[in-house]
Amino acid sequence: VIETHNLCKVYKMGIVEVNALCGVSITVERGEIVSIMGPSGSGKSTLMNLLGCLDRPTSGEYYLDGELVSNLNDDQLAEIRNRKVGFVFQSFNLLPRMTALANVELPLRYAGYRNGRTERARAALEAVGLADRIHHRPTELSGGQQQRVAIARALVNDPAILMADEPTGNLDSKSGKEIMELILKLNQERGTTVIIVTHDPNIAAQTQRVIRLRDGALVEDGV
Amino acid sequence: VIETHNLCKVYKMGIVEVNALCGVSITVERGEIVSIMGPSGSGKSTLMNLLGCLDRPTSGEYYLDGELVSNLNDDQLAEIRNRKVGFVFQSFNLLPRMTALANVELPLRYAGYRNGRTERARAALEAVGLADRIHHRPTELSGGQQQRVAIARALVNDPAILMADEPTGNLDSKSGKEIMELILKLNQERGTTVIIVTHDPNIAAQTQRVIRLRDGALVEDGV
Ligand SMILES: Nc1ncnc2c1ncn2[C@@H]1O[C@H](COP(=O)(O)OP(=O)(O)OP(=O)(O)O)[C@@H](O)[C@H]1O
Ligand SMILES: Nc1ncnc2c1ncn2[C@@H]1O[C@H](COP(=O)(O)OP(=O)(O)OP(=O)(O)O)[C@@H](O)[C@H]1O
Ligand SMILES: [Mg+2]
Ligand SMILES: [Mg+2]
Repeated sequence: VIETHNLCKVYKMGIVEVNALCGVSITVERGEIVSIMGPSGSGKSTLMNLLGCLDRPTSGEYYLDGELVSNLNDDQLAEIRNRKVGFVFQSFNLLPRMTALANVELPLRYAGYRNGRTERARAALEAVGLADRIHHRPTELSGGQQQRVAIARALVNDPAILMADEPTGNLDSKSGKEIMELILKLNQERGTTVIIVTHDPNIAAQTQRVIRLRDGALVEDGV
Repeated sequence: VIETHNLCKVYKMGIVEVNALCGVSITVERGEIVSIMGPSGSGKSTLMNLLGCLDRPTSGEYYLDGELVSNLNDDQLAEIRNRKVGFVFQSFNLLPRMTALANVELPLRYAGYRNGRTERARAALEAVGLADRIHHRPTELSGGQQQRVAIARALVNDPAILMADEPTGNLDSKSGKEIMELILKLNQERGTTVIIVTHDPNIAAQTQRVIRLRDGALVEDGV
């Protein structure tokens, strides 16, 4: 379902060029659950942003469901993103002036749901253990609670593909375990394709395959 | 050096009251290195904000270096904070329009350094492995790099007390190890008092004592 050929991303800062990603070719089958690991700064979030259609590569091709997406314009990318991908950002990206409930309802609005949004959002927040925090705004939540709101928001639309950038970094081991059980259940019961960036070997051990990056390049791809 | 009696923090949200912290009494000796652990939402960051003089308790007393600080006004709190505490925030709190170098120089300005600020800031960034990223702004840095800038900023002033709220949550195990070595070295060579909130038992194992919270209350305090 995901196929990249020689993906590269170069950030330009004035005359300086940062090669964040170089020649990355990976394939992810429908229904697979894979993890991406690598040192801080090795290009994991950069790769996730390309896979999640949040950014365009500097060179290389990216096929999503057989469709070339690496050269689409912003509107076309946004439309694919909203329809197919649930994305958990490394820094959550919650809207600060909306409650947890309103934040989680947002993708349902964009998807055109007229009824039942509040119930679905509430159920998603319950699934991540935040039933009693739904009316809190992000600044009224702990770090791990904000992370769980971001996870609930990514899942509320039942996406075909879940991409999570370090989803348990702010969670204690018990909460992290509950989140992984939730993700594994979606993968096993609904066939959701899952890509998780993680620094935690315990999380990676629960996925089928580990893709390793170092200095922007692929160094390992296997079980 | 740190002594609290029955510290409580209640957040008021309209008519709802959230008891984030209740009756916490702890003591930290000068030169000790302790960790604080507990489930997501158990009150760790709330406690750290009180200890770091970033907030005032609803009730209870807090003595820092024998001085009652729990009833000081904002200016007095800020003055104590800048002079004695280096604080690493769970969400980094970097200034988005300044470079990493400028962010790390900031505490030196507040402390009144006229010369050598840039060299000290550069050295701090080098110590956390970011020598080649000093002119990047936060949005031009990876999550783990932003975390390390926040750590460098907390250390650049040689504070008597380092308080770090989950300083390795976004770091791979190698970078996390390097940061811990840096912190342990400060503790052993300069007698810096260190309090680390962490979800990582590997980090906690390297401290002298673990303070555990659950639902805002102290449940364990020992080795
Ligand atoms: N401004 C606020 N208003 C209302 N409730 C708040 C506010 N800030 C925090 N809380 C609540 O207080 C409790 C403790 O929050 P705190 O941030 O101290 O938790 P924590 O132990 O640091 O959690 P984590 O490990 O997830 O970072 C949480 O349940 C949170 O929802
Ligand atoms: N907008 C940008 N401009 C310039 N350089 C950037 C920009 N964004 C990221 N970088 C650089 O690209 C490299 C890869 O960044 P990326 O965020 O993908 O790393 P990462 O693997 O996710 O790291 P972490 O584990 O710390 O989150 C880093 O060295 C970073 O400094
Ligand atoms: Mg990242
Ligand atoms: Mg916290």
